[in-house]
Amino acid sequence: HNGKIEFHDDSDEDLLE
Amino acid sequence: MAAPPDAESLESRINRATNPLNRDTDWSSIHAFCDQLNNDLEGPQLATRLLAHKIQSPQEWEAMQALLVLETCMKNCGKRFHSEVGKFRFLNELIKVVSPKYLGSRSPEPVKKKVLELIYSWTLGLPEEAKISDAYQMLKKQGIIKQ
Repeated sequence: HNGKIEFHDDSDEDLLE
Repeated sequence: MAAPPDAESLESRINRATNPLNRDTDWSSIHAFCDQLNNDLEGPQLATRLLAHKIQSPQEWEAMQALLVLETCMKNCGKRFHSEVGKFRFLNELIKVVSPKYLGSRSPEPVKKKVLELIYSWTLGLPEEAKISDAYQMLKKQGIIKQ
């Protein structure tokens, strides 16, 4: 547990290239 | 207990709003769809899935009406819908319509033009939705959006 607060945006996909 | 008559589903409203048999734009169904997605708990998520499917229809009129619903709801709905449209999960469906690697070669020209106009308008109207700008920049880089 690195103690860093991670902001977890709700799930999404990657941008299509 | 049957659902109250006005609790028509989002799906039936979008079907009515984009019915190829409509002779002209069915604004009451369009606004009913926008109002309903705003009120339903999962409304924005379901609405974007329904819209993506309609926008990818090979029937130009149906796709154009779905784009008009999308444009109207983006103007009338709140943050919940904006952030759902501003996810790559939905933006990718629009990219498939305009990208020759996916559906671009068979999408009707007016549909592709309208998709690009909407994405551009959102980069101006919704600068806080960073993923919309990312998608726009990617389309420009690929030459799908001309300078």
